[in-house]
Amino acid sequence: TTRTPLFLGLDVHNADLFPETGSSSDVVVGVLDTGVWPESKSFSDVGLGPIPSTWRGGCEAGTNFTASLCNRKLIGARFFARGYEATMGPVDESKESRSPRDDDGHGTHTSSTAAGSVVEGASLFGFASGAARGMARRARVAVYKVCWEGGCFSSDILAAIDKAIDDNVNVLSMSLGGGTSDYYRDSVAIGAFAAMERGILVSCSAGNSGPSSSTLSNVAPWITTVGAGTIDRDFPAVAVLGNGKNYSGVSLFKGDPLPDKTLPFVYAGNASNAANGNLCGPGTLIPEKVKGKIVMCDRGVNARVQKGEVVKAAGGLGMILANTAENGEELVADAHLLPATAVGEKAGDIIRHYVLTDPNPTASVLIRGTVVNVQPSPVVAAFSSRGPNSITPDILKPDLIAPGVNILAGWTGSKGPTGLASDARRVEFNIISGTSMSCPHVSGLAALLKSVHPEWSPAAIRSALMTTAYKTYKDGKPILDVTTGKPSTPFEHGAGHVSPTTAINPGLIYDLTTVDYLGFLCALNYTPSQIRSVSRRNYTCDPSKSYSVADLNYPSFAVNVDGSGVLKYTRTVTSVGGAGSYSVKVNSETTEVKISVEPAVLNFKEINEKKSYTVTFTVNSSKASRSNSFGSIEWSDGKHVVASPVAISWT
Amino acid sequence: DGAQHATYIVHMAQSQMPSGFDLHSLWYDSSLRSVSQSAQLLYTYTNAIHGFSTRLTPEEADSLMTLPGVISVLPEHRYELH
Repeated sequence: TTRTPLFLGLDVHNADLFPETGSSSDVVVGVLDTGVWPESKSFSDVGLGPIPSTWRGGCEAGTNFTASLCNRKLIGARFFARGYEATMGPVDESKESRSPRDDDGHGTHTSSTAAGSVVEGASLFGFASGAARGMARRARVAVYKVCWEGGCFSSDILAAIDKAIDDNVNVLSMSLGGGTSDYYRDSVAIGAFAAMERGILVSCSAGNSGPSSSTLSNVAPWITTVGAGTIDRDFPAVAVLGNGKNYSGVSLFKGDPLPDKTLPFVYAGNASNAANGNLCGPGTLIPEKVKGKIVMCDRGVNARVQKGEVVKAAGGLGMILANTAENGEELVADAHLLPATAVGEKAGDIIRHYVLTDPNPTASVLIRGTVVNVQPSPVVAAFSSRGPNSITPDILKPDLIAPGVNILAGWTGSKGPTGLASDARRVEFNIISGTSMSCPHVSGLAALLKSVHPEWSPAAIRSALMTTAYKTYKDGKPILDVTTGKPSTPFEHGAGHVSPTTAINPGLIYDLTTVDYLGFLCALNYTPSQIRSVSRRNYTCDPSKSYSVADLNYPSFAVNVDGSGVLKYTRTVTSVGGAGSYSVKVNSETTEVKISVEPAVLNFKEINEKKSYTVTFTVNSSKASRSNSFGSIEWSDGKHVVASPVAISWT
Repeated sequence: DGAQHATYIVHMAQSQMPSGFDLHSLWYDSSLRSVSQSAQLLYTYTNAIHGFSTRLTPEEADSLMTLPGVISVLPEHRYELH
């Protein structure tokens, strides 16, 4: 990617933090996705040493893919189609390759984000130009193609995880989800449990069903669940109206500009015979009413880029695409097929009023290119799925957020940047958005941490990424949620935005073992059969023990209270930063919830020493059901800050 | 008839494999044989889960569930890219 390494502090002055020694190139990131375009420069292996001796994976040949396409960067490439084909019939080889080859682009984008090699002069039509690199640019990549045109089927996903464990990957990156079902029914959760037991960190996308609450995917506590935020880069494109007003939007259109005057302007809803003609769906625009004009479309139902395709096919010269209340002011840029700009809800409402009331509405679109140092950033993306955790409300999810809006990374040579069949353009890099993009950022950062701390468990790595995540901008103001324009909460940003340069040295970590997770399953009152489905073992919960989800040594707190009451939680921290005296600081945003911690000081004499503390939440009054209050618990020795978010919900 | 079939993920209790089998996959295949003449093993799993995936009718899935060593027979799930 370009810009996000700088945004995350991974640029040169932090190179000492992540020594590019042998270990940094011995970590293998496994990516379950749509495969890989091996010719992408992001998979150059220049400067990489021999394949790690621990590696047991391989390269599978198939349509348009020979084993020789692998190298010392792309060290593994497998594909899994039996489950897909059993349900959907044979892979349609006219559309996609029955091989690890990525004919979609998504898998090349995510795997190059996580661990792509440095590529100088990368850009999409000149947008977002710079040196592209993965988060762990010296890590190795192994791709497991499990997603096909018709979706990603769990029997294939399990087979890929089965193989990735055999192959000995260190990190698994899965930018996919399937709604919310109990862990013992969720193949991603089940496969991730097995991977976790082998010391593999599993990083997953939180889902793009925001801004509604309780929309998260991949919430198993042994998975690192990643939401999406913006970075400090934008692609402004101005909507110019005939009344002299201008409104800022975004666009990645590259091509002949519109003439230097405003053009007749029409609202799609008035140029269609369809009830929802305002959405610019296929075949819904009347060419006679659209030809030679700028068309205003509303977001929703069909893909944004398809709306542009529909306007162009009907003879429109340009498009102004307006957000709805659901997307608010979030601006996701697209490589439209015609001059187009996407504007936020507020501007959209004003522009719609103009086009519907002005007797002779005219408009134009001015593409402005790339701007950086955009503030405030990060802002939580509207589409980023949010908590509370609908499967286990007592586990706070998402865990954290990472860059997921307008991310440039590698792309397939089979499809254009819009992914539309009519898009004959071919690009090496593309700019797309989603928690699919934030997940591999964290996968790559986890690989970086693993290369520096090979002895750390997946839970320790996730803990380091969470307790060092930031929740405020440099000026101390809280991170905003684009949906509301107000501060986001831990239900949106989890522990905050990932900060690799501090995660490398977190001071204390909250560790978790398989037995802890088995205790968690007992706390859920799982039957022996359900525990066996998840853990592949005959585990008997101790009848004399009272298990509680609250006992899971998680680096964050989700407290669900019925009315008022006193709740106690115990946590155990391990000193990975060596000796030190840590003092606690608690914060609660409301006096109705008092947070106290005993002891208030933890003195560590040596590295890897463990100490426990107890948190008491005293909730003094009962609030309306489903209301929330937030706070934090921070330990500091003056050098490290080990922060945990607290979310309190009245049930 | 194909319309009735669906893919199922079958979790097995590995430790309950009868002594007469050398390989789990042979045990799985034998279990499958006892509920369906035509069903094939799509995949056998050893790390992610202990078990296999296969195409069955709902009735065959119910019958499989009654066999010794079968922990669960769950319908396949379709996931989407985020």
